[in-house]
Amino acid sequence: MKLIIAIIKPFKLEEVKDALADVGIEGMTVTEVKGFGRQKGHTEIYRGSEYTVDFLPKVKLEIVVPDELVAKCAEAIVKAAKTGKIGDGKVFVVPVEEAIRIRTDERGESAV
Amino acid sequence: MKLIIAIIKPFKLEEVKDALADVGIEGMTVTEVKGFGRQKGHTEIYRGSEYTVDFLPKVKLEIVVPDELVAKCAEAIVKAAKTGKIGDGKVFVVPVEEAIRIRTDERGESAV
Amino acid sequence: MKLIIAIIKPFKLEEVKDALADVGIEGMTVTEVKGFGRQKGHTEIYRGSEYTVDFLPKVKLEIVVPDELVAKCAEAIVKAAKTGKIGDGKVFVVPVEEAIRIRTDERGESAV
Amino acid sequence: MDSQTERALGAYLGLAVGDALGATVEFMTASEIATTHRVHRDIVGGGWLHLKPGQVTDDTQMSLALGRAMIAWGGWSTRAAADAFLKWMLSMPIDIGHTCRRGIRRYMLDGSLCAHPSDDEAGNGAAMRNLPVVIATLHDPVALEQRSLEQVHITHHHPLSDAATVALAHMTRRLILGDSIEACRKIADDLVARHPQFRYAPWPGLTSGYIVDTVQTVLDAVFTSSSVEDAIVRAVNRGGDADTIGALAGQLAGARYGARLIPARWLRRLDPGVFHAIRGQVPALLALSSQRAT
Ligand SMILES: Nc1ncnc2c1ncn2[C@@H]1O[C@H](COP(=O)(O)OP(=O)(O)O)[C@@H](O)[C@H]1O
Ligand SMILES: Nc1ncnc2c1ncn2[C@@H]1O[C@H](COP(=O)(O)OP(=O)(O)O)[C@@H](O)[C@H]1O
Ligand SMILES: Nc1ncnc2c1ncn2[C@@H]1O[C@H](COP(=O)(O)OP(=O)(O)O)[C@@H](O)[C@H]1O
Ligand SMILES: [Mg+2]
Ligand SMILES: [Mg+2]
Repeated sequence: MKLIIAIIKPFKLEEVKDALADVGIEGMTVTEVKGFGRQKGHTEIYRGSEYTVDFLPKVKLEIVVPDELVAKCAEAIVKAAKTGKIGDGKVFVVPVEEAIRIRTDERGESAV
Repeated sequence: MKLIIAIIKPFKLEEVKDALADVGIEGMTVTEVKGFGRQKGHTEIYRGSEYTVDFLPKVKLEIVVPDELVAKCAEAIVKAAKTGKIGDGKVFVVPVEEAIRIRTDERGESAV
Repeated sequence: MKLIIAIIKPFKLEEVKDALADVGIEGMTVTEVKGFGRQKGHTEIYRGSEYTVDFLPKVKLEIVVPDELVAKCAEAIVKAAKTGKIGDGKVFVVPVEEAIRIRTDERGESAV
Repeated sequence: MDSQTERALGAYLGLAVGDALGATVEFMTASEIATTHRVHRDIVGGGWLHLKPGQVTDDTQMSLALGRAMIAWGGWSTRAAADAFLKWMLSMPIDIGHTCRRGIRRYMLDGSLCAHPSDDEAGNGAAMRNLPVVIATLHDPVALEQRSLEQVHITHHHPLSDAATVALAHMTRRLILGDSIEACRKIADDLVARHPQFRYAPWPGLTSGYIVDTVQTVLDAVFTSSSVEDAIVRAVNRGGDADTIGALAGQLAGARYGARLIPARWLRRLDPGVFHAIRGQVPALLALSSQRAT
């Protein structure tokens, strides 16, 4: 199993969730985060001067999937989250050694 | 060492922390997250209100532990977090290659 | 590539970002989290108030970097985030098997 | 000033105003630009980098860093060029392309001056900063090629980026020396003969930072226009990597027509620090070109 971590633009969340549902993935954990990168933050007026806030709100998705679904899952996220403009985000794949469904004690792929 | 990621119902946090303290684990990092589950459209009571939105507030615990504590740690979390109802959550185990305690530069198991 | 997870004191964020910029690292994802430490019951000053609750606000940085940058990156974080007082935080290193830049479909080291 | 100096200055100022103008519409499509600006022809800043009017980006800044290093060194040193790029990166510039960042970081970590050959280094980030080498080797085409490739390879090591940088360097050189645009076209056509993917007529319509798309768009704009303003405006209104496309179109058109024919309203808007740095570097780089090759 792998943990797929995706950092995306917040307005893309629904579109990405739909694309994942289309490949049979409905379980995930979502966090609001601050993104720092090449994309510049919005400008704000503070004490009369304009300055650029250096982060942008992003949404982080964490999705544990069986190995055979990794490629489809990544592909679905990239396709749905892409706008072609700087700041679209990243997908990272991290190994997972065990998964447990708390409610039922199921382990491995049947836990996710 | 392993990183244990646990997604649990928010009201279970104290109970899980106590269960972890009982197996000697006191250090962890906690994040408020949104959970999306396989079971769509269910309602949950959260702070007295019934939710029918498609996500539910969850709490994510991240706990780095030495290998020999992984099983005990996972077991403690599952036992304490379980209600038997949909949405109890997950435990994931991810490999950790290095750990550093910033205050002292200690590395490896003595860092956590 | 590795995912570097750093838990630091919130006021240290700018200093850590500057130290990372000095080793050529600009991209990262930041989350506000709650830290629970081994050292119980200590108080910390946060926004002018003394805390005696059992958690403290922390900031989590997630930075995916190529292997050859891991040591310098961890070193920069530790040096900048250290105060020598309890609660300075942790750095963890987790393996990353794939990275994708959503905007361009680039993979691997050219994705981060 | 003599006409050659004026054309060298034209190339460098053309680069800077092309960068400043194009930066406003970088990453936009031609139709988005048309909707927002009708025709974008004035330096107004803004864009995805939130620029002040007249502010330049990495295209001009890396060129200035390279020029400054050559002048300080009194000749050529690839390591001095790499150090200049590193100092620039650490100054937290407004933008750095990913390939440039990775290359400069590699140099910082292990001191190596040459990137490994790689498929994903066919961007325009090395070609865009090469003008100071051209001006400093005006009378030595062998040194022009050698030094261009040495500075390019600090960050980009790909045959198409190599070929394009050298071709653009020769074109710019011929224009500064006073040759016609036809001499320039011959060099462009020789590039296409050796690497057919660079075929630019009819214009294929792509404007990304991929060196092929950039060069095609630049050559089409320059060869179908008859003034500096026309060349740069035509180039940047196509969007995409508009600041680099504008900078390279400005370099060629400025070399062709000379500094006096660059729109005065653009020069007035250009960041005064950049304007003065360029005016100082041009005679110093030309002085290097009249030394024997070291
Ligand atoms: N090395 C990194 N590690 C973790 N997250 C990153 C990294 N680089 C960028 N990010 C995240 O990706 C987002 C987009 O990055 P950015 O550089 O702005 O644009 P792009 O991905 O389009 O090239 C950032 O806001 C940040 O949340
Ligand atoms: N594949 C997954 N990857 C990451 N988190 C998940 C995944 N599936 C579920 N979750 C998290 O676990 C929570 C509970 O999942 P759910 O399917 O509702 O119930 P249960 O775990 O009881 O079967 C979700 O709200 C979400 O936070
Ligand atoms: N085992 C652990 N796993 C994950 N995070 C931890 C762990 N232990 C501590 N932390 C995080 O590090 C922070 C600092 O830990 P603490 O024990 O208070 O001090 P110190 O790191 O100085 O010894 C905590 O507030 C928490 O966010
Ligand atoms: Mg630029
Ligand atoms: Mg550009």
